[in-house]
Amino acid sequence: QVPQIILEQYYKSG
Amino acid sequence: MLEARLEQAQLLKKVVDAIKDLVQDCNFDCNDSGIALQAMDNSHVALVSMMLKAESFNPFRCDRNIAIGLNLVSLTKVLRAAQNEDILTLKAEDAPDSLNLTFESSDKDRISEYDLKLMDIDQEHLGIPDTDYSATISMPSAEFKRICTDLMAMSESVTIEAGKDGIKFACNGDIGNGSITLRTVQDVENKENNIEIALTEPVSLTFSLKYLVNFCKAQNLSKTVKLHISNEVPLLVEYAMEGGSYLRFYLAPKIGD
Repeated sequence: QVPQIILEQYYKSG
Repeated sequence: MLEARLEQAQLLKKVVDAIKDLVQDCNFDCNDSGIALQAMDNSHVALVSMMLKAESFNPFRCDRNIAIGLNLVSLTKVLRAAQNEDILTLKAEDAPDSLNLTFESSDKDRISEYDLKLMDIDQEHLGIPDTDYSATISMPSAEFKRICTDLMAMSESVTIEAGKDGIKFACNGDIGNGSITLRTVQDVENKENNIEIALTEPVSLTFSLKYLVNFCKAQNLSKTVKLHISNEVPLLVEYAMEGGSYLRFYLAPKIGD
């Protein structure tokens, strides 16, 4: 099992 | 107001079909350049970015920014009433509470008209910068689907490795492991069969196959698919359509030990 990253860790909101 | 006429309803049917299992409530953002959509799935791991350019419609009129808040399950119910070859027209007022859809059979003997109630959707928007990816792979969309489906039978994730020798899709599961390596293909007679690999540096990233298999529902939109990969950023899976329109999926990677 490898941890899943979420998109906000790469792209800024707004 | 918005007035957008598609020569064939199947374009919108296929797009909505491809994304409806990933995102449910989303805005169609309309302006004079076309109809755009950006939406993340509930887990914030995958993002859909759709652009239906004005050039894909004939005619296309939209004189100001209009947000059309749609539930895609409801839209699917209405689009089911359209035949693939029907002429489809979308109409909406400037601050709409409904979307008007008409489907006209190509021999013009039947016109169906529907009004779909709209929703007020406050959507989170991510700024995705233009990115120079380390590897760009172009391949038949059917081939990509087969690879993802085959590997999903063995494992929940796939490691995509692009290097000078080709691109390798590898997985490790409880019952064993498997991999598929693709090398460049140049089919002069049928360019849709080409596999092109543009590489500036080797990359290796791991992704959830569940999402990739979901993206492959867009296979009917385009005979080819492009994968853009860099070590530092999410994967971009792109299906290009006529008129400069596109359907893009972004997928955040998994991080190994």
